[in-house]
Amino acid sequence: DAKTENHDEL
Amino acid sequence: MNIFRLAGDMTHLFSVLVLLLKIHTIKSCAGISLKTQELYALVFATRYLDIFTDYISLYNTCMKLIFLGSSFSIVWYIRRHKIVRRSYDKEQDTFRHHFLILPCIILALLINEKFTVKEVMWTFSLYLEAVAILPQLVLLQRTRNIDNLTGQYIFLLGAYRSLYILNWIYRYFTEQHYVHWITWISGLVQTLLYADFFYYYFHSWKNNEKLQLPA
Repeated sequence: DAKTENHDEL
Repeated sequence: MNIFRLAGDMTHLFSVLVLLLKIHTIKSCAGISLKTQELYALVFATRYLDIFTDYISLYNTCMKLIFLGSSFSIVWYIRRHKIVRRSYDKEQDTFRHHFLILPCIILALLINEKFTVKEVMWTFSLYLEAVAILPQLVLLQRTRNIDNLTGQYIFLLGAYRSLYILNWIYRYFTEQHYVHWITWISGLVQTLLYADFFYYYFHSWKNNEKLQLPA
């Protein structure tokens, strides 16, 4: 899903 | 968010603040490699391209702004500040960091999770971050003596990536589909580069003597 696509880590 | 990642981000934040504090208060960048700082500014610039397009959280956006602001202001201080720039050791800081950038670009074009501009730039920033410390470590080998703040800066920088490795292990076991081999391998390489520095840092701290790196 889009969430894992976006890298949520710095 | 887990405790390892939060601790890692705080350690990373603290490392750049220690460096900014050092440069701002004693108006000196002795022992600091401008090349490493430029590489870090490039890492953040290429990694946070999505800062205005993908909103993840207030924390995420704030931290990105802080890292971008601090890394570019450190580069500005060393390059432009009339007092600080005099203490920059141009002759010793000779690592040809351009030789690091090109292989990282090529590798990012070859090995990435998705062949889009944003993703390739993000992957490039990961590879570059893994090797960005090299000019600084080479400079330390050359100048031999490490003042406390520089030693703490490098120690914190290495510690942040080690904490991130714990974060990746934690996320692997707690979130299904959380697999990012590229991140994990480049993060591991990065931490290993600090390994020998940690060894000497720990021993000098244990024997309570000045930190000296072998020639």
